[in-house]
Amino acid sequence: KSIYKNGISKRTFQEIKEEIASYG
Amino acid sequence: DIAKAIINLAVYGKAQNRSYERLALLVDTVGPRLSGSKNLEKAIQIMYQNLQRDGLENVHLEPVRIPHWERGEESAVMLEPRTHKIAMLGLGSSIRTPPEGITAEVLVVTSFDELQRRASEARGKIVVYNQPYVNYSKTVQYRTQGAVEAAKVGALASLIRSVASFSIYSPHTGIQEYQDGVPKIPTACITVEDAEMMSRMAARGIKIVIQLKMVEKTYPDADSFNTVAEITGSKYPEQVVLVSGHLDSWDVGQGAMDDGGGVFISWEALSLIKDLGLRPKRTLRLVLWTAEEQGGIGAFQYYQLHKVNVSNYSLVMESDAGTFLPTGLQFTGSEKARAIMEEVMSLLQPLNITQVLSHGEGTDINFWIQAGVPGASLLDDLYKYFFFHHSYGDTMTVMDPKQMNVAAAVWAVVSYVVADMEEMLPRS
Repeated sequence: KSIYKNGISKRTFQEIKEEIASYG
Repeated sequence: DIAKAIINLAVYGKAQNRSYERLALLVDTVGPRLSGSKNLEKAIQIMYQNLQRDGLENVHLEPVRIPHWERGEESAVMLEPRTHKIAMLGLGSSIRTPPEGITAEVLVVTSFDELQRRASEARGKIVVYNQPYVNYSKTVQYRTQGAVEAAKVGALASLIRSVASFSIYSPHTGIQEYQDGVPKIPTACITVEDAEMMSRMAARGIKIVIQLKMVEKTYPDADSFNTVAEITGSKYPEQVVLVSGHLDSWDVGQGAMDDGGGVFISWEALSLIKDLGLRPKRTLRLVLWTAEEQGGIGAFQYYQLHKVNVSNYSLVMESDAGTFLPTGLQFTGSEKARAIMEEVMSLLQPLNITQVLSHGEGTDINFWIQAGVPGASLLDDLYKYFFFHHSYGDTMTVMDPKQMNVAAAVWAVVSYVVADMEEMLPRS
């Protein structure tokens, strides 16, 4: 399941950046 | 390149001007949509059919109870020092005057402080507030509290300078509040021009007398609905990104800008995503609020009903500040979430709209934001917005299809990307 509320993200910010960049 | 695909479809492709045309059809057909009015319920039924016909999913109406106040005949005439008909608009929930009206001398003040200082002069008078426009949130206090503060010092009625950044003799309306234990007095807004004129007259020591007549009526609460439609999530369907605007309006103009624009760019966001055959991992939920102008009444009942799932809301979005050319996205959330939103907004570089500003908010989504859910709202030219807000000028004539296309593209990219990311927006 994806992480929400006060949970701990399983991803680094860099990974999230790359995920978002993939939409561009 | 999903972001580019959404932008191309909305701004340059076959979806161009669709939200503008849809909005024009509704507001030309129904007109203004005051809480409790038949117009509003007609608009809700039309939108229910529109959303079904558009092929969106889980289209349904969620019943709520909303206030029902109606404007009647109203007039204000300055009898002294000369006869002058004053353009006015009674404020929502205002009581009526006696049938013969209220004829009284005027006390003009420019602030609550001045009213306090001159309280002994206010008894038996009509208080006119000529408060300068600072910004909406500061200045609206005079509209919402003007009657109570005037009644506390014995005034018979209050007339408040319209909360507007610019005026061409255009009165604005809006909601106002009474307070338990304080006598209720009729209250209305007048134009900036008349407030300033009476202020000048008073400064010269001229006596001003006004005859005010208002035949407003408050009815029992009425039945209404929040209108809901979705694109169900492919992977985490129970998790939600909520995108919204409010379908009710004041009873002047067409309610095209407030908040027809927000409603139709929110619908357009789902239409664009559906047209591209996209289905985000999370559910994208469109909610068209009812009775926002009375203080988020429909939205509060939605929150009460759905707050049990608050941890499943990744982002709540409301456009209720105009859909002129957006200058950025306002956002409220943790620093981590803000950093992520800055990345999302960078996808809008082709439109050169990438700013993430603070104070994401909306009357209808603030309940969720206060419960910790990240919130976003569209920022555009607020100075222009308050020319027309809550006035007869709020019509399709102020709307611009090209600007709505861009606003819809921003709204669609943000809502889709956040709904499709592998993780929800962080809250810590």
